[in-house]
Amino acid sequence: YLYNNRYAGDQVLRITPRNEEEVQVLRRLFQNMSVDLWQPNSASLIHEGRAVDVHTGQNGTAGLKARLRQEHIQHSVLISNLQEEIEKQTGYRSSRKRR
Amino acid sequence: SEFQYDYEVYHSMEEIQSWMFEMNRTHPHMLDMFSIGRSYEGRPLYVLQLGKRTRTYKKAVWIDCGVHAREWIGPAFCQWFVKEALNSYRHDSSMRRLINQLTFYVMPVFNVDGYHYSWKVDRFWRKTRSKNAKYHCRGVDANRNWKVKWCEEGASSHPCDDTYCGPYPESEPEVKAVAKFLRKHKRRVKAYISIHAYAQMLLYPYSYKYATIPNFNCVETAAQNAVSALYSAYGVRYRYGPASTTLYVSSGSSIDWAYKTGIPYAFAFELRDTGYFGFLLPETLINPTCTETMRAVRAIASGLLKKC
Repeated sequence: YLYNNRYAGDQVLRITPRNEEEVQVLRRLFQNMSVDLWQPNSASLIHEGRAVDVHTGQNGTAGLKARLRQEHIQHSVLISNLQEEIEKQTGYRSSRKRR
Repeated sequence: SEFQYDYEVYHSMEEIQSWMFEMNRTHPHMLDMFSIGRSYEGRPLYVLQLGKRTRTYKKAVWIDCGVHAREWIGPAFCQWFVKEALNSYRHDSSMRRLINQLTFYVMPVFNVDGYHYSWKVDRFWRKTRSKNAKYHCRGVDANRNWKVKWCEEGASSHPCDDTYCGPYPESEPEVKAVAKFLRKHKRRVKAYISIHAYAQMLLYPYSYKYATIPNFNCVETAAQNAVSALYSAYGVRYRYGPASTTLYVSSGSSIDWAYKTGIPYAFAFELRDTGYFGFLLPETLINPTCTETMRAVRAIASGLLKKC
């Protein structure tokens, strides 16, 4: 496995804060959680109506989703298994190598 | 034997460096390869100078790719640009005109340490790989480390943050080397282009403030032409405008520094996509993404040969 399979089960969620209150909730949330923000690249840059793409680890995804549901913040799953996407991204190469 | 290089897959740092040496060896009249310094971990910072050698004064375009390590489509585009420029020189008169009348400085991988690290250890690494004596976290955001409104809004002073601005401006040897080169050649360099991902945007100054640049009309026109050219390839729509309003406010960015240094056209591309794959853009999309971006960069370069 690429990267020793470290991204197995990791996901990328898309969250769209609809108002300033949700923006503040997200900023507070991400100050205390170790997540990998893809877009924007800092919690301080989260704005109302702007999509937030966040990479969460296998262990943190359920908790983050639960918290988002609790706060009634809209979210969707962009990438449901990051390891699979990584394998696909350069899968062509490894198959070539195997060949 | 004919040098076979697959431009439609992502390549490691070592492969990209070998490719540069090979292109330099096989195109002595069109390409010149040199190093502008060394990275934090001691890797050479190679630049390819593309263009017909002449004694006369020529305007120049600077293109850097891979400022942020995980944005792999950037280095793929820089390699694609060089390959296309060389391959189309003979049969494409407008490309020939660009290469004859302009010099292109192309830096396929700006953040060589980070790119290598993103291949080997952490696919989603963003920053450089410099060490901080007091913190265990490594790396500086190379696009928050330029000496322009350094470390203010949109940047972080905490070494563990992804937008860490660094201990001082140009603290990163990679940033210092490029800044030094551009300062030295600023009379000739008329356009600065930095390739990032993802969001499908074309951004120009200012990033650090909500204000209109003095040559707004010319830059806005150049951006409009660029995104129209890009759209003409596959119908992909890019948003464009000042970075502060189109994306967000951020200080210490390379396009603001280039503009402040006197380079009249400074752009940052955010290439595909808008989040479906994000940083994991599949290799099958390298060709269309690079083809459309090539049209946009050519449009910007062509604009330099006209008066505005």
